[in-house]
Amino acid sequence: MNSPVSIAIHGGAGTLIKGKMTPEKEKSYRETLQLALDEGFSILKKNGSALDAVEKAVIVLEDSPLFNAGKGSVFTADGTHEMDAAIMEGKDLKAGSVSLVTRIKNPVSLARVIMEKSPHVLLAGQGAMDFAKLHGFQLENEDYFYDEFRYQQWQKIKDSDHFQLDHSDRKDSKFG
Amino acid sequence: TVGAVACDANRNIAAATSTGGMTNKNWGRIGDSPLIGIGNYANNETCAVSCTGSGEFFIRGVVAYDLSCLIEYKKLPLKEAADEVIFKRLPKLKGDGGLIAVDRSGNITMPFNTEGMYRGMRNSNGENKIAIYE
Repeated sequence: MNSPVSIAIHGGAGTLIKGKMTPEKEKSYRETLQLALDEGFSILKKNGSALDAVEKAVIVLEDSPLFNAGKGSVFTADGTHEMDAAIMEGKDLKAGSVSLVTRIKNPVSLARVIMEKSPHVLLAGQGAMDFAKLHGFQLENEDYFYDEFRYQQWQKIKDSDHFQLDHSDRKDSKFG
Repeated sequence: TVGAVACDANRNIAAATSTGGMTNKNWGRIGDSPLIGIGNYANNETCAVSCTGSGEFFIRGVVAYDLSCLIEYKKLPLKEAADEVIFKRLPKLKGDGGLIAVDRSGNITMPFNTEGMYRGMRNSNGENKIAIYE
């Protein structure tokens, strides 16, 4: 390698903080986090780009039901899943982002395609969905995003004005 | 919310962030994650950063770009700049959360000011850490 390479990742806890989860659950979290790190790092080790590495690491986390992104996305007030993602490279300040999309397996990859194949930085909602279809993104069934734990999280505050951040048990009325 | 930042062998850096939002959100609410300069930013001259936390406060604080500016204009080291943002500036807005950031020398910092943060880092010096913070 020409110079040192490094990668870091983060994931919210989905209200499960250390000390409140079973050893089995903690093991699952650790294994998924390690897999994301390893997949990203293996790209860097082969002289791949930082852009490829961060996209791959996030895809691993999006594909897990444990984290609030992609497959593990929480429920909206309407019982749907709305996802947001962004990606940016430091070399030339290129950026792409997507908001309020549904049924997209890996929103981070859609953000990257927006960066690389559109003149825009942020696409949202139905327009972003149309763009995704145009570029061959497959839509998953709603069942793909169903998770019993997330569903029960939603049931606790459904039909209220409360909303809840994924890393907190609080039910603040305005800012999560 | 999940995210990643990386520095490659050509000393280019990048950031990615993805979220499923907040439970029971409505009205088309979006947080900081898809907003460039707020929850995600990368600039080879400063750092790559991905944020997680209460999105409304990150939007008000323009957090990711604020970190980059502290490095660019105030010449702060990565860790010092990130600590300034998470432990001083964000609390002034009554916001909570954290970030991960890397610079083109491969330095990593991962500050946060709230519970339930999951973190991981790996580099070519052999460091490989996973941490779940209370």
